[in-house]
Amino acid sequence: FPVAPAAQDESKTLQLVESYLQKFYGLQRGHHPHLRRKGDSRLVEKLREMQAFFGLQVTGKPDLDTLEMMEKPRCGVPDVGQYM
Amino acid sequence: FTPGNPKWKTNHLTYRILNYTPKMRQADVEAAVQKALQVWSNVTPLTFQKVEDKEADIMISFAYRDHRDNSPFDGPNGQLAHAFQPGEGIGGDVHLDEEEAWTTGGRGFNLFIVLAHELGHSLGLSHSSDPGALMYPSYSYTDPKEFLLPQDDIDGIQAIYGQSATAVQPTGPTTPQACDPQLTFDAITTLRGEIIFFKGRYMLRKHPARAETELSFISLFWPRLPSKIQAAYENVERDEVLLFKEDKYWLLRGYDIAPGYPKPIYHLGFPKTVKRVNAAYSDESTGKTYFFVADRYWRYDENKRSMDYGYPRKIVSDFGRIGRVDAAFQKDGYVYFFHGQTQFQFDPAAKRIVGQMKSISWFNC
Repeated sequence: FPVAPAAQDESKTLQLVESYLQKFYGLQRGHHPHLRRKGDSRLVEKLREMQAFFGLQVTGKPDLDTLEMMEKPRCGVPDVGQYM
Repeated sequence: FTPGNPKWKTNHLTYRILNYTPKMRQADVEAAVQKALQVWSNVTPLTFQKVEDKEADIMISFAYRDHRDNSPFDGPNGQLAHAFQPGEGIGGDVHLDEEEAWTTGGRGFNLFIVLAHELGHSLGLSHSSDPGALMYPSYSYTDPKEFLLPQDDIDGIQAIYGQSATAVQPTGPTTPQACDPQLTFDAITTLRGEIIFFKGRYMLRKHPARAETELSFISLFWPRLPSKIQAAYENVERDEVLLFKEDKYWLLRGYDIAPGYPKPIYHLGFPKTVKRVNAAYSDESTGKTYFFVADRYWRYDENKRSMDYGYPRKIVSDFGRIGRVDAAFQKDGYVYFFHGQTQFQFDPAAKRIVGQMKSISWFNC
C-alpha cells in the first residue's frame, strides 16, 4: 500500500497547502505576511472547502489524508470557479 | 458544470494535434486522442473531425513549463495537463505537460485517460467530486481496454449536449457507496488484519483501527489485476492472498503480485467443467480452504496443496440454507457468507448459521 508521506516540517506543509489552495480553490495570493499564520481564516475556509470536495474529513487542518490528496498527480484546472 | 455553462454552439467540432511527445509513438498519440474523443461522442450527438494546418476548435499540444497561458506547468507529477472551457481562441484547447511520463499502459501517466478527462473540460464540464468519475481531479489509472465512461460523467455531458442518437442509451458504472443498503460484493478477503471488499473496479478497505472505510481503485495498488474479481482468500500462514477471476488466479505475496501469475485454476485441482470460482475462504486452524462454485463446494488442503477426496459436495448439506455464495471470509473463528445484500454468520464448530446481517454491517453505517 502507498506509504504515508514522510512528516514534513510545518513551513513546507503550509507552503504546499497554500500553493494548492491558490491554484485550485481560488485562495487569493496574499501579500500580507502576517496573514500567513496557520490560523488564517481564509486559508482554513478554503481548506475545508477542498476537504469537503474530496470527501475527506472536514477538519480545516492539513491532516495526513489531506496532504496525501494534495500530493496526488492531478489536472491543472481549478476545482472551483472558471478557468479562462 | 463550469460556471456560466459554456458550451459549443455546434455539435460538430474540429480538433488538431499541434505537436507530439517524443515519449510515445506518434500513432499511439493519435490513437489515444481518437479514443478519448470517442468517450464523449459515444454518449452525445457530438462529432469530432481532425484538421491539419488550420485553427481547430480543440487544439491539442504538449507544452513545457511557462507556455504563455498564465498557467505554467510544474515539471514531472503535480499538474499533468489542463484544458480551457468552450470558446474562441484558446477556448477548448488542451495542454499536456511535456515533462510527464506519457504512456499507453499503466506505467507513468496513461495519455488516453488524461486526454479523456481534459476533453471533458474542453466540452464544458468542470471537476466532479465523485471519486469514480472521469472528471475527478486527481489521476487514477484504468486499463483503457476496460474503460467505461462512468454514469456521473454521462449525466454531466448529456445535461449540456443531450443524449446520443443511438437507440439504446449508453449507461456507465456508478461508484459504490459503503453505506448503500443495496451494495453487494464480488469478493471479500482479509489481508494482514484488514478486510478488503471487491466491487467492480473498486475495493473498499476496512482497517480495524479506522472508523471510516476507504474506497480505492483496485488498479491503484495492483494495476495488473482486472476489475470484477470473483473470489479471494488469505492464507494467513503463508502471508498470501489468492484472487480469482474466470478460470485464472493471481497470488499476492504480502502486497505484491507474485511473478508468473495469473495461473489456470486447474492447477489447484478443479475439473475442466469449472469455469469460475464464486467465493473462497481459508480456515487457518485446519489449513483447509473452501471454494464455492454455484451450489457446490470443494475443499483444498493447503499443506498437501491438493483438493481433498470426496468433493465437490452440496453447499446446503454442510453450510445450511445460504444459497449461492457471492463472497466469503473468515474472521475470529466465524465464517461470513455473502449472498446479495444478506450476510450469514456461520460457526464452523457448531456447523450452523448463528447470525444474519446486512452485507454492509462492517462499515459502521
